[in-house]
Amino acid sequence: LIEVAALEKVYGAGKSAVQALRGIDLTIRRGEFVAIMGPSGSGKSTLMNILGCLDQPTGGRYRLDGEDVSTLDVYDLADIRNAKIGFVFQSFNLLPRLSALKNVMLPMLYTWENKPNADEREARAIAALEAVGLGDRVDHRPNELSGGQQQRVAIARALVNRPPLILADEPTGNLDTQSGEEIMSILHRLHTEGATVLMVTHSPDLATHAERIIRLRDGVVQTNGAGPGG
Amino acid sequence: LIEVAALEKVYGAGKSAVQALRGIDLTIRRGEFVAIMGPSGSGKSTLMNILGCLDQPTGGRYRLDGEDVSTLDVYDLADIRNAKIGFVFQSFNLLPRLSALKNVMLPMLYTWENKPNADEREARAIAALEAVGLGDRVDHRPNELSGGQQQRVAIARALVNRPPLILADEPTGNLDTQSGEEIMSILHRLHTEGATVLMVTHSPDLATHAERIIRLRDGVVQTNGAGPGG
Ligand SMILES: Nc1ncnc2c1ncn2[C@@H]1O[C@H](COP(=O)(O)OP(=O)(O)OP(=O)(O)O)[C@@H](O)[C@H]1O
Ligand SMILES: Nc1ncnc2c1ncn2[C@@H]1O[C@H](COP(=O)(O)OP(=O)(O)OP(=O)(O)O)[C@@H](O)[C@H]1O
Ligand SMILES: [Mg+2]
Ligand SMILES: [Mg+2]
Repeated sequence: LIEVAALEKVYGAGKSAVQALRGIDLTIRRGEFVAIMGPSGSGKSTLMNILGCLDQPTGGRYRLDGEDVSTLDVYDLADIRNAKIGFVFQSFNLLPRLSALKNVMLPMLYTWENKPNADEREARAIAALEAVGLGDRVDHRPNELSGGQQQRVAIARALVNRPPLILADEPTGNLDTQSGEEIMSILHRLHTEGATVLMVTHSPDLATHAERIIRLRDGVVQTNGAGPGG
Repeated sequence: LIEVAALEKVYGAGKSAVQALRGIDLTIRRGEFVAIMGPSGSGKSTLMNILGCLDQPTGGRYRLDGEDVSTLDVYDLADIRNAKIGFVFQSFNLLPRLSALKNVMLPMLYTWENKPNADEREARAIAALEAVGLGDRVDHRPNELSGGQQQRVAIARALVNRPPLILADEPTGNLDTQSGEEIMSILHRLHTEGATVLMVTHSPDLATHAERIIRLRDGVVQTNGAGPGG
């Protein structure tokens, strides 16, 4: 359950200040599948970074699961990010010196409850890479992978812990239509199993997979979409 | 004029060798507008890097403007890249410590004939950034820009010297439909003015802007497209 009220984010100060978010109001219920669309530069990644507890707003309020995120300390936030949220970054953010396999195994190192042992971590990472069609690329490092393959490693890493909240920032921008549809069916499956999915996309076709489409423009919500939350 | 015969590219060796290109035959005439499509991992970026003189094939031959590229030395290749080719990279490759403006000014430093002075370089870079809708972001560094804005800086940088050969590797993957169409109209205008354009894209809609579509699959040309060259 995500509740955002009058959310603001300003970068910089004075004459060169950029108002990336200018008062966002949003409610997303547990288990929803929401697409976020809007022009380049309209604030989508900025919003996702705040929802993913990777950045702080400069105004307004964000409650996640009923908790005001601004009251949480650094350790609580790290806990939430590791245990509750799977984030697919627009620019992938893979560790360049680790193989695809090691990159995907990383989130499992930070789980405190029921931490899997090394063999199990490896087995689950391999399964996650096979699910995105990269079973034969597990030992490649990011610079030995195509753009779309790097994007799929980022997806596998975000999903390997089966997080209850999935934030996917343009997960198919570097993928052909078929690979993009395969990723969508993975997201669908996780959604049917109970995950809440927020997906930024520029593709109107892929947005139709969601139950609800939110459109941003110049840092505000332009349309809040039909659907249970809106 | 691009002539490619039996082009091969193998990464690595032995058991883990990857045959990224397995014998590509292609002819592209001056002034053509060609779209290159194919599944993720099929060899598109590998082919583009060889055509852009950024990488060497491991087999076969590449003639550019009648010259066998494998006979050219390091200086000739650098000359060709700077004077003749504008490359839009799939992962942008912007210099992180330079502003958008300085990034776009960079290619003009390397032109030997008719090198513009500093004021003219700055004026042309500003014009290029305005053409892609970033006139108000010229002093931002890459990490102060959205994903699609970074992509547009990469596009502006590739085009600022008005090169005769434009290689664009998925130039609109991070752009909304409208921004993508604006980029396509820039490519169209340069094409009408005489440029040869090769564009990798995953979007069937954008591919229709080209005169000819080449499809790769597993490192070979699957279809060579209708049109003057093929
Ligand atoms: N340095 C490398 N070492 C080993 N394999 C590599 C290397 N670079 C690329 N590859 C492999 O070569 C193949 C082709 O890569 P390429 O980047 O050309 O694909 P692509 O068609 O551009 O894909 P995408 O649409 O995902 O960008 C891929 O299967 C990739 O894993
Ligand atoms: N560190 C920063 N400093 C200054 N401005 C910034 C910074 N980061 C982002 N911006 C600006 O904030 C605005 C919103 O950026 P954001 O990354 O959220 O856009 P977006 O909707 O994700 O766009 P895209 O579709 O291109 O990825 C942009 O106009 C951008 O220039
Ligand atoms: Mg973004
Ligand atoms: Mg590629």
